[in-house]
Amino acid sequence: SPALTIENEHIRATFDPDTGLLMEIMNMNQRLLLPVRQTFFWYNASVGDNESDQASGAYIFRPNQQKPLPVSRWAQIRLVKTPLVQEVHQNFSAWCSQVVRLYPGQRHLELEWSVGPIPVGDTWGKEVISRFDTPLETKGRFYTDSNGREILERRRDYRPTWKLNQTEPVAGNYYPVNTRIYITDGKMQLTVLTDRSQGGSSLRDGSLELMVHRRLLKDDERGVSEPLMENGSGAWVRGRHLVLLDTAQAAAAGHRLLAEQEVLARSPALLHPGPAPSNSA
Amino acid sequence: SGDSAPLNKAMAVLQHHDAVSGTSRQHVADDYARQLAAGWGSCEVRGTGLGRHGGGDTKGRGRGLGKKGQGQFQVIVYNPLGRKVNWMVRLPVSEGVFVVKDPNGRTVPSDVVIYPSSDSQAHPPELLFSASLPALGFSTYSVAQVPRWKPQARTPQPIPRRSW
Repeated sequence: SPALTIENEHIRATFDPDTGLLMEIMNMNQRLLLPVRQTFFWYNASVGDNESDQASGAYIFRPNQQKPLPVSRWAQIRLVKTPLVQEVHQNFSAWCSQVVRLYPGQRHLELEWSVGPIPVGDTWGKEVISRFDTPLETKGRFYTDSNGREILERRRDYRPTWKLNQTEPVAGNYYPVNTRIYITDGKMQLTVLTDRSQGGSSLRDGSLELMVHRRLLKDDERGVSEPLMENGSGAWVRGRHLVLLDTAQAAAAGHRLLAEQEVLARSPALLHPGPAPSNSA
Repeated sequence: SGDSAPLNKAMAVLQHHDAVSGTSRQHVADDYARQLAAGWGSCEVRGTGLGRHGGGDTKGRGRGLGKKGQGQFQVIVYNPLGRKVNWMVRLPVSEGVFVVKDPNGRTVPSDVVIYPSSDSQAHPPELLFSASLPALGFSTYSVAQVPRWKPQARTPQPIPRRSW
């Protein structure tokens, strides 16, 4: 069946009809087309191994293998199209779903993900990521922000201030992402804005990942003496990733303005009918 | 009336790295959430009666707006940015048709999106409309539910055929 698309005058997202996954993003203004495969994976949390008895926990991220496992290889999808919004609802599993949303005039894709309660009946702690895979030749480099202001260049298995002996190929390449992470080949740039601080990395050229939720079964011996095992309302988390595709030159203007809108968000209030205070600057 | 001091105090307590990064025991995390919720609650203007569950219940705040007899409400949206923005307002409503007017009384395009999901509680219908917000200011939109149109039994008039 034909590929499924949602688009407005600035951006088009195309979904694979067989898997239901996002497979391509096009910036209509710049005529940029980038194959982007986005889906969810989970790292099996370490409980200690023969190299180190360090377990993954509230203070420590340490997967027990480099390769994350897919939540699902495909998503069941539903399309909602109205004059004011176009949405693709993706259902990956009973505990992982996402809505890819596009409003008229919007220059970014909104990915509203919902994860949880993460099942741990198999006695494995899980650390769930959203991963974007593209053919961009990024030469081991990616970029993360520091508190929404300075953008820092990150290089895989490298530290600028000392000679790194990398012992944790995954966790040793994870960095704090307060508002955005991006990858670029010097010509095209894929930027993902977050609505909260998350861990993020680029473990392979052209790939970008953000950790969205965790549920662990063992304490990491750093003082909490309790595993990071949400049982209450925190077991279920919903958030948004805003995805921008642009030329490397034009990208900063886009993500800086959008990040401001994200962190200085509008606030609605609902009121009984009555004399409406008209709008006021 | 609302009071934001408790929320300020809660936010001050939650500057601790345990609150920011979740490196605390569960009961501590729960207490952080309790302080935030209490602070947030005291900010709310109570008794607007817009919730689905009747006037006093603030838990349902905003859910299922437009219940019978409460088919009118106003939405004030504040924009903290130093520049004008357009923002798609999404409000959970009971099904129905709504008319949305901007601060100048002009009707703005709106939509009620009904989700094809089995569990309507998880995905209640949503009223969408685009709000235009001034820099560092607010706009007030009025929303009114249009009474459901009851089709009067009437014989359909034959449509005069036009020759194309």
